[in-house]
Amino acid sequence: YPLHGAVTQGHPSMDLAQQYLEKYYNLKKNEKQIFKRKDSSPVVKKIQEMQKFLGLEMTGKLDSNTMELMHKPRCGVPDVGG
Amino acid sequence: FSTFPGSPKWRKSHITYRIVNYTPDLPRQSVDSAIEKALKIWEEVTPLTFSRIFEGEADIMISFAVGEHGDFYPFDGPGQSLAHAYPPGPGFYGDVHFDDDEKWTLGPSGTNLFLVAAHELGHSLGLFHSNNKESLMYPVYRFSTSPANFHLSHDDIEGIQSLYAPSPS
Repeated sequence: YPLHGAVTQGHPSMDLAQQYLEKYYNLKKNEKQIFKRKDSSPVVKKIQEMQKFLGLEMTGKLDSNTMELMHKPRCGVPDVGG
Repeated sequence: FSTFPGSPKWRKSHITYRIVNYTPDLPRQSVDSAIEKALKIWEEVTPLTFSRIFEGEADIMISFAVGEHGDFYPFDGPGQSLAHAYPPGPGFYGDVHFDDDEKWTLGPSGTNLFLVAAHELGHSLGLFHSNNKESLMYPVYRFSTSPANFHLSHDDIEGIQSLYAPSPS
């Protein structure tokens, strides 16, 4: 899997990431479809954007630090303007 | 720090607020006091003053709600999204909504109402999220300091003063 070796399609981590990016990082519907394709570079960019904003290492992967932060409670206002 | 697109802000220095309803998690007096304290931290560093009204439309309408609650941003049950608020402006702008599926507390357990209120009121005054982890306006909740000793970070103060100037005192 191009995002992270340990994460597969339909995995709860993937669902959380998709929801998180959609809700707080303006992931659009056409970009969501990319989760189902092999070329995930726009999603990797979104993950990097999120990691940069939240002060994480910009790996573009759903690593443990990123997943940990995504599970934390937070403000519902998106981090990027819509 | 950052501000909302177009940097909306209140064009007056006296702002009204109204607590529309209460969470069952805390006594009403505790909610009133947490909101008052949260407003005070912004009042101390700007020329802004706040007064409470009990009926009619206030600039900042504060409410507790669960799930879908009349805007396009339904709450999501316990965890993750704790609250949201709108930037300054008429109508629903400036308003603060707390997710009442959270366990609201005044201590380190559950979700501290004062800290979340202070963050959300930052949005009501025009601050957007900060990527500075020490800032109150960082989007992820953390209970790192006793609310009794709470201080805004330099980032928060610079941000709010970029919109409203420093406190005259």
